[in-house]
Amino acid sequence: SPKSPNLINAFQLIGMSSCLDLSGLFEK
Amino acid sequence: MGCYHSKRTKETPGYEEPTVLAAETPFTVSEVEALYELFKKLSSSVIDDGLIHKEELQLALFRNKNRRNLFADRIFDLFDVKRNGVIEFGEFVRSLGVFHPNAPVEDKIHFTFRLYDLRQTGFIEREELKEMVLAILHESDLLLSDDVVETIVDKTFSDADLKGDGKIDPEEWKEFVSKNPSLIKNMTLPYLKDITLAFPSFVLSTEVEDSE
Repeated sequence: SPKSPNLINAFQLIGMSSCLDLSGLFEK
Repeated sequence: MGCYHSKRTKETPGYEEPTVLAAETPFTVSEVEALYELFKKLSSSVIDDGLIHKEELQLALFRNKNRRNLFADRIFDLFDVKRNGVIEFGEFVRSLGVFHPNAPVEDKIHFTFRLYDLRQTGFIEREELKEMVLAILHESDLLLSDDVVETIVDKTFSDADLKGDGKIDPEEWKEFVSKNPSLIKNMTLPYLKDITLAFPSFVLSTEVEDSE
């Protein structure tokens, strides 16, 4: 099927949320 | 696993023995002990009761205990397996285990599915996807027209909803992630492999020999 290379996947966009990066838990 | 004989009294509610947690997760006993050091720090940051409250998770993630966020709420809800409003030590370790580099990919895919299934219907629905997109746009002060948002959501949804029934089920999600592996990038925390280095204070006092 044809792809839209310029269109970001909505889940990739959501994954950019800082809240989904739990590495902050390990910061002293 | 070796013979475990604890001399310490753990009175923290929800505390579970590291040997038990290590047996059920990718962590070694030493790593679970190190996670207890982290847990103690997090669980005493706002209310010193040995349990992680939502404000404490928000404080750790945002440096602000009052900052609410859709995704932080979902993370908290998934960690709070007993749904009693707090994260206990066992819940903390078992949930973080999914983020371990050695955890099964299946577990990571399942966790993200539940994360995005906002209303816990067993499906990721279009409205939920749009709600999450709007939340990330709001969080990042990014402005996109409603037309663009609709286009992104429509395209993503049609790509993932292979059966075309208007909802993404776990099987479709697994297939979609296999085509887009970056979608579970956040589900692996390299820090967890070095947790004993990050929280080494237990090392001198640990009483259990790791079997690995």
